[in-house]
Amino acid sequence: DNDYELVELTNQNSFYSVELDIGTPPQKVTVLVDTGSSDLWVTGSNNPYCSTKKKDTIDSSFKQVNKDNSASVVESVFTEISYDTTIVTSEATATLDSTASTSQTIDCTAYGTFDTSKSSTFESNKTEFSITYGDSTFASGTWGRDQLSLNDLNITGLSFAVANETNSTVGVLGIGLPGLESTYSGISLSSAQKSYTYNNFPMVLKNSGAIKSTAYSLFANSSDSKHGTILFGAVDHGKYAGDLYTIPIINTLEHRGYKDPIQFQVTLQGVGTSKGDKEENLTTLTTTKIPVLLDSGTTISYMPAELVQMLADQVGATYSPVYGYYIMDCIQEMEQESSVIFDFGGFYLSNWLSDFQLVTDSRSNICILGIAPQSDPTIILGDNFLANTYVVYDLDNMEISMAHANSSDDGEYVDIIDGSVPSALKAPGYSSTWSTYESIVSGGNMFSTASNSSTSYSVSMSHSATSSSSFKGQKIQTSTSTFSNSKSSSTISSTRISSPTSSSSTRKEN
Amino acid sequence: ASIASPSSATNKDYIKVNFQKKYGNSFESASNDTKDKTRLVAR
Repeated sequence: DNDYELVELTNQNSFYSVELDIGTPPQKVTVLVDTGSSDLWVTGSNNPYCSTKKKDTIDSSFKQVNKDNSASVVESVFTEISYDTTIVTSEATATLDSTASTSQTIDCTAYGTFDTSKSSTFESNKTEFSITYGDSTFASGTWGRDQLSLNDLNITGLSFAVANETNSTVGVLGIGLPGLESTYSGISLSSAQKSYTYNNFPMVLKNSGAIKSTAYSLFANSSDSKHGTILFGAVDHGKYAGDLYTIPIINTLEHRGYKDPIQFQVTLQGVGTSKGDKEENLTTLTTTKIPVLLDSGTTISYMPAELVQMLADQVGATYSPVYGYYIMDCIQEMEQESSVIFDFGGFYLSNWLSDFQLVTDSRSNICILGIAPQSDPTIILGDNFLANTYVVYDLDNMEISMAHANSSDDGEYVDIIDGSVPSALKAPGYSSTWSTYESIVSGGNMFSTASNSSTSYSVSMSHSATSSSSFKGQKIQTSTSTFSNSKSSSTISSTRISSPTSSSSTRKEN
Repeated sequence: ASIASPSSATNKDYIKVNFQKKYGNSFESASNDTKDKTRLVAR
């Protein structure tokens, strides 16, 4: 009777976390696993943002429904947590609009804090730590070392920071490139401070001889799974379908003085859609080359605003100023649906559109498109893309290999990465990488290249429900893309299993 | 740093790290529970 109801959005956030044991005696702290940053830090027990009383914390999970709106749009205010670090360039803009305000206090008991005074082995190296993330959360404190283990892996000796001031609810295990370390590219470095890199987690594993190459494979597992896996130093051929294709990591900050890439960005050479199984329903949205960040610390995905508009027009989504996102009808299970197809340079990865939907529980079947507009002329592919993609990050060779993930638990076939990624093929478009920002031109034909080669993309997607109990409601999408050009012909067939229960396949952060 | 890898992966030249996937509408309320928690609450 007071014109609105509170609606709690369905439980769809996701982030990847591991538990650390720090100090003597060990104190447990949970941290977010993040390929979009490169430092490990934990919340100090003296963080003034920690609320002493639970009621202090403001939980933004309740939404207001405006009843007199015929669309009964669910107003949602949530902050996308993206942990890609803000880098010291004049272009650095907050890629995300954040409703979190630093005046909010946080519940630090959820993920634990570290009290240095209660550890007899903590050594501070008296160096200041400070980091700011793309969602305007920050952490500042001191670097140090202590007894440290992750799951049952002893990683004592790895430098980490203790944040005595942070508005982030959870600490971060950044496993990105050394160039992204806050001691090297952090925005807080004063001109006097000399920037330097240090051995972060992946490098400590390599330097200690635990792994042969500074490389790891991320298997985010299916969208409603309880855990995923990172294989440091190896690749598991049982976790992907089709072939692994390799492309180079690109440097979008060379003009800012960084001579090598400092973040996991690769070139996206085209974005398109397909509708159902029919080949003629392939549509190219653009073939403009766009840098893409593959970021496990971001839950949904982001694209330049004009590209999101092109996709929205294609799939029938409309922008909702109330949400600040595009909304559309929820795709029903087993409905013939579209796919979003990414051309990474002659190999294609396609995701069901429903994997990019965030389900609200408003009764009007409204879904949020989990590909949001951003002002940056780049793309962030977050967890809702990574849930269907097997990604090998090769920090030594500055390359990334990808394939469709296979979460049907076909067993383990582990190969050591020693010099290069076993069985990975160089992508046909390996060398035609992004070089400069261009305005995004719509159209083109990503499914066949121009005159000089007869590359053609033929898609045969069969969506079929499997009845077996363990895969109830699963759809099998087989996309076969065939390449033939003057030098070689390779047939890529990739079978991808994706769950139509899209409500749990997409996430949003508070 | 001296890496004493778990006995399960000792001398295998790779380290397997499982991570949790936590779901929720906020970090504070996130859990491993992937079931949809939908509630229409009239204020």
